[in-house]
Amino acid sequence: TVGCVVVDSDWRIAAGSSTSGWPGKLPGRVGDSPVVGAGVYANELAAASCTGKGEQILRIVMGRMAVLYVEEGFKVQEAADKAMQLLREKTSGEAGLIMADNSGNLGIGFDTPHMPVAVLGHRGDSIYSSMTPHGRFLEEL
Amino acid sequence: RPIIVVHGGATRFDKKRHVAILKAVEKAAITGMCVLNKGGSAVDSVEAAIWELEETDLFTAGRGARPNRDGEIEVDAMVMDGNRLESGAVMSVRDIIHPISLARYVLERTPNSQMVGTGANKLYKQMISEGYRKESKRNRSSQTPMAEGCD
Repeated sequence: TVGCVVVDSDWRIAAGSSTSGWPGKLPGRVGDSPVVGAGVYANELAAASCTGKGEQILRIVMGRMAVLYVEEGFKVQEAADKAMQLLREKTSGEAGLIMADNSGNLGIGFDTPHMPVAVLGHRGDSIYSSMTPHGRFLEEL
Repeated sequence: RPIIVVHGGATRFDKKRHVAILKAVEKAAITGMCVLNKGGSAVDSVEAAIWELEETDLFTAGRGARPNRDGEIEVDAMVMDGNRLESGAVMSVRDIIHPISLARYVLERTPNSQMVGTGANKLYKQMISEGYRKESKRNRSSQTPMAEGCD
């Protein structure tokens, strides 16, 4: 699965996702990626693109929940953390998400060994990328 | 200022591919930003960035799509415009490399939000015949016009 969240200079927000699911899946199986609110959600305030075990993401409507936390007043990284916490509490996990709000603040969370991420535009023209975007990576952002 | 965040999936990746994977997500972010710098919208940027990731074989999407139990390629994609609170998605569409552009087509050119299976494949042919996206090779549509000239 691949995904993306963008905030443009007019504070418009969009998010997307694309996937084939896992090798050998049952024909006709659809995971979270193309389901609004699960794999992807965006409104005028924030957006999220999720990835990982689709059935677990679907169970908690992860993308919508993450954005809802921003609506409730949480900072974007806090919202991403709360979405991951909900995932762990209610499911067996193995997922992650990227988020942004309309001010360009970011949130990233995952509980898998890797989730390659690239960020551009946050600080000038510097591009940030990591296979494990947590800890120091988030602090630098 | 605009910002773009790209991911390549939450899983475990073979270490020997890490460098290529990071280059791919960086390239996708750069393309997405290029589209914004050329006046494109957030939706234009999302489509262009994901198209770049679909164009590699590093992820389980696009050229990297894995066959299902019966050996068929079925892909899903979605794009959502936050300010319009509208989305376009395709599910279980077969044998196309860039479903993100088809999802964009659903968003922009149909009154519907989600298209599935053979209906989505028919819509792909309609998208190509209308010239919404060119087809560079069979079942392989070209980048969004906003990304032309981005390298």
